[in-house]
Amino acid sequence: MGCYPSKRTKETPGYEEPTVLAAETPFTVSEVEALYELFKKLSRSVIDDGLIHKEELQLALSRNKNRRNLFADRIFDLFDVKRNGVIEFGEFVRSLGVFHPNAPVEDKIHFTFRLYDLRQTGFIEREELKEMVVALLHESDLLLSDDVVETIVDKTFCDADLKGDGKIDPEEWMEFVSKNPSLIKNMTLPYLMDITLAFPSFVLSTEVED
Amino acid sequence: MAPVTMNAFELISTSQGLNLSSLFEK
Repeated sequence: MGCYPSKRTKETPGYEEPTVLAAETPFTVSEVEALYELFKKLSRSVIDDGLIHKEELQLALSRNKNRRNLFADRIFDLFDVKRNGVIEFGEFVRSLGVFHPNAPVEDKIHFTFRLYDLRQTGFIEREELKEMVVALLHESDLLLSDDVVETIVDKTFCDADLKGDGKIDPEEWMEFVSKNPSLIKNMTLPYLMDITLAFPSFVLSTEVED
Repeated sequence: MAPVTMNAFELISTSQGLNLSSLFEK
């Protein structure tokens, strides 16, 4: 490679060195390099520019880039840390780090809180909870009467809002998830433990030892 | 199914949009 920047650095905006990302996340250097293969695949699915656009994440998560999905939108918003409308490689790896089986549970709980705090007020409000339930029902083509939805939302909100002030704060959320650990089941991706097996092509070209 | 006893957050967590394992499916 000599004194020239690597091809990846030149070609991919926002590319960050795997050694740097590995030092900040639960991933090894090899795993970060494998994630780069996944990132490349996702980032060229609609617009081939080395960045993940909202439609590309939407396509990967819901198989339909045109059907808006509230939750895929929220995932995109949290991954897009710089808030510039695209997910860069570093943002992708750092965000996925939270989903690693070895990532701290507190990080997973914090991530879900931010995910469900739709309007970023620092609280999960009843209205937001209802909006998410309605979105989920719509996505799943499930029909429940408004009365039933209200009952589900009321009961859940009552259980989580320990202080009874009409909103769920981060402390209450932590307590609620501790009592209902299944709520963060989707925050752990076993795939991330063997990502190098899923995307082995980099192994032949890696130059850095873990 | 007994919807009134459901935990709303549990219901939400089943969303396909939150199922990031689909990123790894080929």
